[in-house]
Amino acid sequence: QFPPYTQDCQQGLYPPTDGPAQTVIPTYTINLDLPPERRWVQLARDKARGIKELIDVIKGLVRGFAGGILIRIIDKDLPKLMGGLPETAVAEMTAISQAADIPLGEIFLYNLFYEFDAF
Amino acid sequence: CTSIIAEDKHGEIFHARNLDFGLLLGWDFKNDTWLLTEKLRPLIFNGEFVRENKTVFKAVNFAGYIGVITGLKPQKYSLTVNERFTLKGSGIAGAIKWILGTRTGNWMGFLTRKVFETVDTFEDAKNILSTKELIGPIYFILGGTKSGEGVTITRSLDRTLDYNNLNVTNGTWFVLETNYDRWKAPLFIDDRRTPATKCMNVIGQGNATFAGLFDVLNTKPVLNKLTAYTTLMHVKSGTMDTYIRYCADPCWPW
Repeated sequence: QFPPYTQDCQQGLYPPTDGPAQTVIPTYTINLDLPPERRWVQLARDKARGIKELIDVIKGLVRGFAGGILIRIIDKDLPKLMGGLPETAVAEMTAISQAADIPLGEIFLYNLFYEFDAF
Repeated sequence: CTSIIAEDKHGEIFHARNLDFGLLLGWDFKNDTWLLTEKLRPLIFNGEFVRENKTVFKAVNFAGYIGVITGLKPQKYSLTVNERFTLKGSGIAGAIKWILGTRTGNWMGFLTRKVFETVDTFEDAKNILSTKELIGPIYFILGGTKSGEGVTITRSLDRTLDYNNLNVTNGTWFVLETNYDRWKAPLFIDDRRTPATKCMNVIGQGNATFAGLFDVLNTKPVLNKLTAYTTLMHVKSGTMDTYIRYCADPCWPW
């Protein structure tokens, strides 16, 4: 169908009783009393594989868009680029990087990607 | 993305959103899905941010991401963020400034996280989200607990371009934001505003509930192949329900 799309308004679908909307979403407690280095460790370990797979997709797409320049800048100048970020954010991303065994530059890129996408 | 704040006939405020992400970022021709969206869904989690054993705020997040794009501070306010695409005053300039060393702007995700950690009122959150310099343009959709506490904030890098406020006395019982400035027509191949608005008017203020909003967000193309999750929030009770979404064929890519 060509736009504009015209599906009738749906009714009576809540609460969803079957399908993927029934998927139980895990809950993690992020304890802000802990130092930033320890807040995300469990989550990062549990989801390391999924984060890596996602970042691989992002890197591929960024390479296709910017020819690898952006990734090279982030890899080469990472300490300088992170200079203006809140200290706790840097500490949290560093901890996630270590717990998930993913380079810090890639975690940094991932954390900015929602904004980069709009570019 | 589609974010909606609605006020029912008793002055209760409900905030709901579809998180759509991954547009033009790799199409899987075999499965008719977006590569990035498929990778995002398994990373969704509910985050309960606590201090001294008390909940400070709740957020729906992707593992590895430390900012907040969907969150609720119980009994205070709720916030969702929608991407804003613009050529004039785009985020490219803000990002280049950042890379070159001018660090006056805020990355949205870190700003919203800071707001949730440090700001306790709807008005203060609105003020900060309206005035802080940003790296890129964005829409903030902020809801509260009292009648009239709902607003979409259209942001450029350095200022607020527009507020769209709930105002039931003027008949505005809901505000709705997709990814387009409300004073402009959406791209005709990406018009989720018209069907969402139509469906809000079909359900009516009397059905401004989780059920009604879920139905609106379940109507294609408001629900589409980019939709990773649907979240329903009620600040007063501190309730935040999230559902992982897939859009069964026939379904539009965005």
